[in-house]
Amino acid sequence: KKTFEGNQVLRITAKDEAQISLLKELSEQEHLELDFWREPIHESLPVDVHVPFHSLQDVRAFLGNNQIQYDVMIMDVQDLLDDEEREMVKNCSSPK
Amino acid sequence: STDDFVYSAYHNLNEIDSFIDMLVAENGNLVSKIVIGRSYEKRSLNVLKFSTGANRPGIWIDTGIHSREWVTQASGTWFAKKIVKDYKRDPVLTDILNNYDIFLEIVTNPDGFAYTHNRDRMWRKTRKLNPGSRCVGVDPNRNWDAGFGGAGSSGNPCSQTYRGPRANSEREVKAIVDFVKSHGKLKAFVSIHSYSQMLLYPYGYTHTPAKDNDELNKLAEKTVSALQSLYNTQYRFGSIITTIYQASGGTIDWTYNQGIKYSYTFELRDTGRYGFLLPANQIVPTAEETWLALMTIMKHTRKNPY
Repeated sequence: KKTFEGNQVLRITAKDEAQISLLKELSEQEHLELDFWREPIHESLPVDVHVPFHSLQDVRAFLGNNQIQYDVMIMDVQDLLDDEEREMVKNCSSPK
Repeated sequence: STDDFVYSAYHNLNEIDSFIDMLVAENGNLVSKIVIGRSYEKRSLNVLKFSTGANRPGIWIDTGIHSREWVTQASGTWFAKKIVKDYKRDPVLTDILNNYDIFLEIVTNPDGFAYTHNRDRMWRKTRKLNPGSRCVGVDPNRNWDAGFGGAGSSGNPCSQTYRGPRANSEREVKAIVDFVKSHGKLKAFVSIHSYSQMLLYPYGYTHTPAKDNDELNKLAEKTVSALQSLYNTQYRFGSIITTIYQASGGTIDWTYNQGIKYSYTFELRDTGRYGFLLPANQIVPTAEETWLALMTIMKHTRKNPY
């Protein structure tokens, strides 16, 4: 089963079309294995991106260097999944 | 029974299939299960049919076409129970059901959904192997024969929006296409996704407004305010291409082009900071507010036969 320890989801706020274009370029960097939960579309809409731990440093550097504002929406994806799993086990209704 | 099913928790495919069979067994006079086909990995594609008479026009609702959007399958389960609970109690729903059938496909992408439980919680697409590629799966919301292959979908099997080798190449999509065509009298089609709190109508593949754009926009406005009335969840609404982006091969563009005027896509909540990992304690509030929206669309469909 795939796990997501250390992965984060960043909520990015682009301030203009130029920054949206930069984020679209970022989304094409396949080696970073980014998973855009909300695509870069328009500066009026937030961009949410799930960043694997191994790409965090590169992505943060890219955003910093381009003064693209972001904050951390999910600090550790695996923590949330563990909570979700615990909830499910607690409520598991085994098939009749 | 479905009375003690825990609607405020996420469930796996077996539990939802069990729920479906229990609901049918408990309400044989109102509910039946139709298997409209089989997925790539041969799982049955189950559709609940709520009907009070023969040869009725129909309303279609589907959830879970993108497998990781768990709040949608969970909401679909809640909708199913709501329909059987409210029939003959809620006069608006009773009037709708006395004139229209309701079809509800809760797990529209079962292979992907099973994979989110067993292997990768973040899986979105189908699980079909792509010949010649190490990447698996097709985006079932880019595989429809409406602007197929245009901008707003990808030809790269490794992309999350990979359109597939041709329109309707995905069995999960083809099964619905065949059902819609054979039924021939669907009057509303609602496909439910998450997340970003939007209500969208055609088109996504072209800037040309739908011929019913004004009516669809007015109904969307009413629908969104009905949804917002419960927990003040803010929604945007509009055509796909003007509200978010160009998306080709999308479900409701195809259903609209089939003549199903009231074709809508929902993007359900995340009002906080969870995205696809919406906590289970938000399932029921999400389903409750969305139900008010669905009732608005179904009531309008009932009052405006065409």
